[in-house]
Amino acid sequence: QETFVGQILEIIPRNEEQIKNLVELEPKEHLQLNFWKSPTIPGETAHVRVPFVSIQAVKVFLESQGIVYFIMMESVQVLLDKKNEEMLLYQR
Amino acid sequence: REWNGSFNFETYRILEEISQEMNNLVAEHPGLGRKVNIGYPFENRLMNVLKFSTGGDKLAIWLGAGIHAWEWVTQLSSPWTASKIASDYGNDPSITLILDIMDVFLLPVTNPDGYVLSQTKTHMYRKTRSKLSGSLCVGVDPKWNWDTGFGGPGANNNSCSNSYHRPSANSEVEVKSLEDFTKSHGEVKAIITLHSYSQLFLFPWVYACAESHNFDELEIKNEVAQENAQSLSSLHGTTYKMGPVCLLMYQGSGGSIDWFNDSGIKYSFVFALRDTGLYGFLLLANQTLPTAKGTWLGLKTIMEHIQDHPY
Repeated sequence: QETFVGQILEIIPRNEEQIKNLVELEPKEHLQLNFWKSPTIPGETAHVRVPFVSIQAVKVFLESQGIVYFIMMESVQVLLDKKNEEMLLYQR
Repeated sequence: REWNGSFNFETYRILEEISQEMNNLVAEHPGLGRKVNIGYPFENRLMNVLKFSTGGDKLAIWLGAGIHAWEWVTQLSSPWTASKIASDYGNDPSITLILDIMDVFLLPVTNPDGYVLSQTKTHMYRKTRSKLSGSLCVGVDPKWNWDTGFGGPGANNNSCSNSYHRPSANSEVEVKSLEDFTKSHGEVKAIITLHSYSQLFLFPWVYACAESHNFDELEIKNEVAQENAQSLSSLHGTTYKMGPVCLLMYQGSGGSIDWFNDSGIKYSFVFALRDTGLYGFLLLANQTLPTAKGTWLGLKTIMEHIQDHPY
């Protein structure tokens, strides 16, 4: 199985311009971002999975744009491992 | 051990286990439930829908889950919901009345290919598995592949995107099968598509914002939504946002909810099920049952409304 070393960030865009900046991040292939919940309306949260290699770049970008964010999941892989363990346990 | 109603709904399940539970359910309720095959996705797995019917072909309510592979909790809520429908018939007056006059179809896993891949190779997989010549990326987002306003604003034409719509409408057999079934049945009166994440209850339209559409029709949907909201919060206090997709989220084209609505199905809704706000797609297994139970109260309210307001 593919591993997902990285974090989920919860981002709260304040206005349309910040939303536009976030939307433009998605197609940047080198960042390998995966939006779980897309930025849509100012004040609404967006959730994005950021792989380990891009975390620094993304956080610097958000801070430079004054876009508010929180770490929603510290480690995606820890949760995935927990989920897989639960499944295996029940299958046994 | 699982044969006699002891299936544990509070854990994540692989496709075969869900399928087996469907078989068990049909065996336990031979006069009420049966399996109907509606198609085969790209990798030739079965798209089996459960039909709950007290006989004949009546007006129908369709519940569809699992169109997006990575929303595991949706796939898990459907076996519990199926079991609840079957066990409540004859015991709960409301469900008994609904099933006496209507059939209920429940498709537990709309995108079985994607679901298997999400459990075997990569958890973060959402799309179908169909191949597109000339592209390195595989799969299409079945939510945006419907023949309604297809290819317009908001839809994604990058084949590697999670929300890729493909060059032509209903190219995906998962979509085409549902469209064909709905057309050939002819008496489907309600479609509720179940997703997870975000706690939303959505109604048309996605391709156009509501102002340009029939206000009376929107009022009816709002009425259903308000009743639903009360039921949803009654168990865990879970709050849902409700409204047309375009106003609540974004504008998009080729959306399933619009296709059903434009096909004359007045009760066309999308449920985005409960999460804790912290786990998203990774909602832990012990939250699956509370999610299913909370959602059920909303679904039941909607079904009651449909039964009370036929068209």
